[in-house]
Order: sequence, then structure tokens, then C-alpha cells
Amino acid sequence: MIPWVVLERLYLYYSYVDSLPPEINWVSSQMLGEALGISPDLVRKDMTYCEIKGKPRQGYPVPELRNYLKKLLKLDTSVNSVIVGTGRLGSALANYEGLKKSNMHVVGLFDTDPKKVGTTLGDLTIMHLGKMHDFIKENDVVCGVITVPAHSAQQVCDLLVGAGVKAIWNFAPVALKVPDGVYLRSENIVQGFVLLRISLLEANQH
Amino acid sequence: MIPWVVLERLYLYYSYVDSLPPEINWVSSQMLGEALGISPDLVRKDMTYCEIKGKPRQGYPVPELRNYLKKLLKLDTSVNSVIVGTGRLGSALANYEGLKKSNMHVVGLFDTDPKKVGTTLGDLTIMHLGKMHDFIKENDVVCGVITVPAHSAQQVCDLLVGAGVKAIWNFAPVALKVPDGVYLRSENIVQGFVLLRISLLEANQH
Ligand SMILES: NC(=O)c1ccc[n+]([C@@H]2O[C@H](COP(=O)([O-])OP(=O)(O)OC[C@H]3O[C@@H](n4cnc5c(N)ncnc54)[C@H](O)[C@@H]3O)[C@@H](O)[C@H]2O)c1
Ligand SMILES: NC(=O)c1ccc[n+]([C@@H]2O[C@H](COP(=O)([O-])OP(=O)(O)OC[C@H]3O[C@@H](n4cnc5c(N)ncnc54)[C@H](O)[C@@H]3O)[C@@H](O)[C@H]2O)c1
Repeated sequence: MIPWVVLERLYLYYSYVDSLPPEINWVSSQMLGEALGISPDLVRKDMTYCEIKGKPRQGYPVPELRNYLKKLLKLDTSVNSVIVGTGRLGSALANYEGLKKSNMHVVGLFDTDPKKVGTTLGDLTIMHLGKMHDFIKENDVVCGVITVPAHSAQQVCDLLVGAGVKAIWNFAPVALKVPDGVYLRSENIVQGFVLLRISLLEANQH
Repeated sequence: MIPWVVLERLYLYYSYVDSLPPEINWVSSQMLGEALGISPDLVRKDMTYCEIKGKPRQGYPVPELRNYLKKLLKLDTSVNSVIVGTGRLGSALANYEGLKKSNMHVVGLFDTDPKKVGTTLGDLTIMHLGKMHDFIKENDVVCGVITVPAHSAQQVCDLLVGAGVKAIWNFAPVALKVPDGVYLRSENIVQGFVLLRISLLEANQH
């Protein structure tokens, strides 16, 4: 088993090599470390979890590394998802190229606001929350993204779980309860700002 | 020095105890662990970095723990910030209660879109990017948030650094270059989805 903190970094290495221009065939732990603010020693240590061997003074072969990490991180597996709450954050996620490239397949958008229901966002039409249960069952949806206000988040979560969703990606600032067998990840982007400010105020790196 | 990964978790403990109703005076490592999906052993280990002692069978005193963590995480220090790019993501951040509560003080919003410049978002008026340099100098701004398209991000970053900003919080999917002495944190929320999908597909926890 690869530890989560290593998987998190492996994904950063993947998205870096994936953004390299086609003529770059080798990437060193130095190059990866500098671009991502990670020590080259740690990069080398992380790479021991991969079967791709580096070459002294050249580094890792980009095409092989990209393909290996793509499989390891399951980026080649598409997952049907719905986004509930098509406000500012929900619409930013629905439009985000990065999610499309990582094979999150958004198949449905839901909201309760009569002014939003029936309008289009990208190439999807926003549906009313009342239609979500049947939609999830008919479209093999496994992941639900929650971008509604905090007071509605648990209710939306229960609806998603009740319809058979197995993974919940939550952005509302509230600790959700899910039954065993349902995987929950809550984002809390304030955490990023808190760590940035600590660096700034302590004017050093840990 | 407390390791970053521990600080990340301490912030999650803080935001959990900060959201507890006032009549709850004690919180156990069990309670914290269950709410946040972290093992109680790890919670207890993290708490050894804090000077707050737990009591057997009762746990940690909530008011003392909250105040201690607030200081440790520098949540009581306000930082003047600007957001550059007031589209979907930028406006979601400008309106997010969580950032206000963590003492990020957004004092300026900037964009280049003539349809947005001059309109209001919350209680601020969106200004044109051309006014940002002087605004940063006159308003003691130390942090810049980048929510513009990837192709404009480095140029916006250089403008912020040139005006004297010392911390950059970047959401554009591109590896930015900053000089020494400027602290950079890049968010990559796709990473969260990638880890969630791995849990789902491997149907287990690491
Ligand atoms: N985690 C983070 O980092 C972060 C950052 C910004 C915002 N947020 C949170 O994300 C959520 C959305 O923020 P926003 O700025 O997009 O808010 P918003 O008000 O722009 O959008 C919320 C949307 O949810 C819809 N909605 C409300 N109740 C609903 C329900 N029961 N079912 C379906 N749709 C419902 C509304 O009609 C609206 O379209 C909020 O909880 C906010 O606190 C989190
Ligand atoms: N990191 C993440 O997790 C994440 C998630 C969603 C979106 N994004 C990224 O965040 C950025 C914003 O996404 P969005 O959905 O809000 O896009 P958007 O198109 O809704 O907003 C972009 C805004 O930036 C403005 N802008 C463009 N060039 C500018 C410049 N040089 N100076 C100032 N303002 C400028 C535009 O006028 C617009 O208002 C994009 O780079 C997107 O890829 C990141």
C-alpha cells in the first residue's frame, strides 16, 4: 500500500510531467522538486514506489513515467458524477478543465433554485433536485459533489447515498455523516491559506 | 518546528471544535477522529505538539484547545489580501465565510473584463488590473490570490510580486515561478478527487 501523502505527491508529479512540452523526454528529481517546492531527496524516495527507474544525470523517462502514474493513480478510469449546487463554486468545478482531464465524467447538475433549473452550464441542463434519485439510478452515477450551503449539505448527502452513490466529494464547511461503504472526502481550502500565512509570518519553511 | 502535515490536521481539529455548540466543553480524540476520518491514536499524537493536556475519559477542554490552536495557527493575525480574477472561482472565494473567519482580509478585487470592472461583489468594487500596483502599495497588501486563466497567471503573479506582495495563493493550473522571499502555495483540487476515486476503486483505506 502506498501511503496517502505519497499518492498526493505522485499526483503532483503526474500533473507536472503531463504539462511538459512534447520535446522534453527526461525529467530529473531536481526539476520536479524545484517546480513543486519539494526536496529532490523526497522526490527520489517517492519514486521508489514506482517501477520506473531513473538514469544517473538524466532522470526519469517522461512518457513511461506519465503512463505508469496515470495507471497507478487510476486516472484512466472514468467515474460518472453529479454536482449538486450550481452556484459560484459548483459552476467553477463544472467548467474546470482539470477535472475533465482527470476523467471525472460530470453527467448531471442539480439545484433547487427555480431561476437556475432548466438553464445550461457547459453542455448540460441543470435539473431540479427532485429528479436526482431516478437520474442516479438510470445513469450509473457513483460520485456526488456537494457545493450547496452548509445547512443543506447533510440532507443532500443523504439523498445521494439513498440513491446509491458510493463516493461523496464535499465542499460545504460541515462534518458530514455517511454510512460504512460510502467514501467521503471533504475539501477545506481555508487550510491552504492558513499554511501559507504561517510560512509568511514565520518567514521560513518547516 | 511542527511538521506541515501535523499543522494541516491541527487546523482541521480547530475548525471542528470551533463549530461545536457552546454547551460542549470537552472533546475526545475519539470524537475528533470519527468526525474527521483520522485515527484517534494519530489525534493523540498530534496533540502532543500542543500544551493542552487531555483528561482521561473526558478528553481536551474545548475553550482552551480552541484558543491555543487559534494562536498556534496564527488565525488571530489579519492579512490584507487581493483577489485577481473575479470569475466563478474568484467570486466563490470572495464570498466564502470560511476565509473571513480565518482572518483573510480581502481589501481589493481586480479583473481585466470591462463588463466586470466597476461592478460590486460583496462590499467591494471590482477594479481594473492597471490600478493594482498603486493599490497594493497604498493598502499594505501582503497576499495575492490568483484565479485567472492559466495563460495569464504568471503575468499576474509578476505584477503582484513587483508591487511588493510576499505571499501568493494560486489556483490556476500552472507551475508559477516566484523569487526568493516570496511564499507560494498552489491549490490543485483535482488531487482530492483523484484520492477519493482511488479509495472507491480499491474499496479500502490505506
Ligand atoms: N470548501 C471550500 O473551500 C469552499 C470555498 C468556497 C465556498 N465553499 C462552500 O461551497 C458552498 C457553495 O458556495 P458558493 O459560493 O458556490 O455558494 P452559492 O450560493 O453561489 O451556490 C449555492 C448553490 O446551491 C443551491 N442550493 C441551495 N440549497 C440546495 C439544495 N438543498 N439542493 C440543491 N441545490 C441547493 C443554490 O440554489 C445555489 O445555486 C457553500 O457551502 C460554501 O460555504 C467552500
Ligand atoms: N485549482 C483548482 O482547483 C481550480 C478549480 C476550478 C478552476 N480553477 C482555475 O481557476 C481559474 C479561474 O477559473 P474560473 O472558473 O473562475 O474562470 P472564469 O473564466 O470564470 O474567471 C476568470 C476571470 O479572470 C479574469 N481575467 C482573465 N485574465 C485576467 C488578467 N490578466 N488579469 C485579471 N483578470 C483576468 C476574467 O475576466 C474572469 O473574470 C482558472 O485558471 C481555472 O483553471 C482552478
